Amino acid sequence: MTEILAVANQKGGVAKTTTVHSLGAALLERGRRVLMVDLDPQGCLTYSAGGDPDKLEASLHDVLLARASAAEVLLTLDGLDVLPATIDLAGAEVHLLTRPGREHALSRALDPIRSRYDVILIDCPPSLGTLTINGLTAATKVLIPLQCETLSHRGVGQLLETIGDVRSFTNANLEVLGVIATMYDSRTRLAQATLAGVGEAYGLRVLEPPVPKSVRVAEAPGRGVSVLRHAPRSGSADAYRALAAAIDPVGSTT
Amino acid sequence: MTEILAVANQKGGVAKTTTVHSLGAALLERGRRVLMVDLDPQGCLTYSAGGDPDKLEASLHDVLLARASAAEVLLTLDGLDVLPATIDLAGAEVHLLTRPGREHALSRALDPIRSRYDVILIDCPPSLGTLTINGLTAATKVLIPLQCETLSHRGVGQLLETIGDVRSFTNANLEVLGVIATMYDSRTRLAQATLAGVGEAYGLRVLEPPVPKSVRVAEAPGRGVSVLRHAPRSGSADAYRALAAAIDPVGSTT
Ligand SMILES: Nc1ncnc2c1ncn2[C@@H]1O[C@H](COP(=O)(O)OP(=O)(O)OP(=O)(O)O)[C@@H](O)[C@H]1O
Ligand SMILES: Nc1ncnc2c1ncn2[C@@H]1O[C@H](COP(=O)(O)OP(=O)(O)OP(=O)(O)O)[C@@H](O)[C@H]1O
Ligand SMILES: [Mg+2]
Ligand SMILES: [Mg+2]
Repeated sequence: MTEILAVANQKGGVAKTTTVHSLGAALLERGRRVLMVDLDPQGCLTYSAGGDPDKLEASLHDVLLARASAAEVLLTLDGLDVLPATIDLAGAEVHLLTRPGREHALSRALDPIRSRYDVILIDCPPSLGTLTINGLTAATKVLIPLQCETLSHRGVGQLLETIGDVRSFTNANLEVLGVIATMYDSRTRLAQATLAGVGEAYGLRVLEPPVPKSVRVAEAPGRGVSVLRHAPRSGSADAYRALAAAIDPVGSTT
Repeated sequence: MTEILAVANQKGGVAKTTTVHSLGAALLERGRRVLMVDLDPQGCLTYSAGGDPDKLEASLHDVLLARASAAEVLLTLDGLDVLPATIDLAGAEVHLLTRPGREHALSRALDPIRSRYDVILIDCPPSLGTLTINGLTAATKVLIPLQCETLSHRGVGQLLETIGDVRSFTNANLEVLGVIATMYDSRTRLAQATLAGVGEAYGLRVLEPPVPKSVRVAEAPGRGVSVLRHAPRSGSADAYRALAAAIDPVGSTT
């Protein structure tokens, strides 16, 4: 049974893309078969994984509009399968608006290839629009990356409301797997207080450990590899490995 | 002649909201009459300025759909006028899609109150959709906040293309005022290299000084005030004051 994890948070810059890429790489290290889906027209995941969104002829956009199959559009980058995004995907929101069952476009697109994978990770854009709704509708569980600052904390309630709507209308089995504390600066009281506050305020499971803030993580996209390849012994790489062990559906290999 | 500055960057979390709020507060300190427009359904600017987006009855959404005037919906928070956002604004993208002249909704909404202000600052959401296009169409100039990391750098080309489209179709006089280096960590080579790279790659003016990274800035929204009020003598507050002096259309008062 394939685990499909939507990594979602409508707040910008909270490490959704970084979390999808790093968990993907860590699960691959553990021997899992992994697919990463880039649901963001900005194509940051595609770019971070070593692809070039500006040069791709076909992307997830064509797959959502049923013009191409996922298998045809798939890229394999550094061992990781990626369903890539291009800026065309910005048009998908508009095209899908007029189609019945528009929330299920991604789910339908993944059906033919689902069984090839143990885990599918979906990188959502910073909004609660049609693309994110597609990600939440296709998913078995939601992972919420949380930058431990006030403005990021404040969006969680709205996100949970949206997840509630998706459970009511398009995906009754969707669950929240938990919150990941990203780019965590353990020295500040703001970070500690925000993390404690979120668990209590929303009754969400906070996955361990937090991912430490490190320039190694920010450097990795420019080299087209994950932080596990760019800085394999960094605290951030190890944190993502530990988180992958915590969420691995096939059980720990350690 | 009112200066209307769209603060735009489709990458998430690069300090668009923080820059609008801090420049707004700094221009107010210099005796300018300032309006801040929250164009993001997540309402982070409204919240950071001390408002409560979840409790407002009317917002920019009603103004864009011509159901209320800007003057009716305006809030004054800590001396700053704010055209507030609520989550309803997410619906504006869809409602506006079917109306002719949809890119000019904000411009039309600002017409009756424009002359009350020296500077209007527009906080754009992390996307290049209808709301941001409205912000760019209503503006005289664009300010681009740039987090000096690879993924933020990579979106600049796309943003400039979008600005080019707006100049061709809906706002021929739009200019880019420049780039602001936000949450700048001067100790990392990544930050220095990215900042140097952006100026060269796109021929953009890089405004001085960069705004240093400081937890004081991240703490401010939780208190409903700008960093100029929360930590008036911090390096980040001073940087925003210097930037306000650089962009003040009425000329420096110092
Ligand atoms: N642990 C970390 N330490 C330092 N930098 C980090 C860390 N995690 C992510 N970053 C950097 O922070 C920036 C934002 O991360 P990222 O793009 O993954 O967030 P996002 O939520 O996907 O953003 P968006 O909302 O734009 O999609 C990137 O430049 C990334 O490299
Ligand atoms: N100079 C700084 N030092 C430290 N933290 C900062 C600084 N500037 C902004 N921040 C914090 O970084 C986070 C992102 O900033 P902000 O919300 O202003 O970005 P944004 O571009 O408006 O995000 P979005 O794309 O979601 O609208 C916030 O928690 C903010 O308080
Ligand atoms: Mg992203
Ligand atoms: Mg913002």
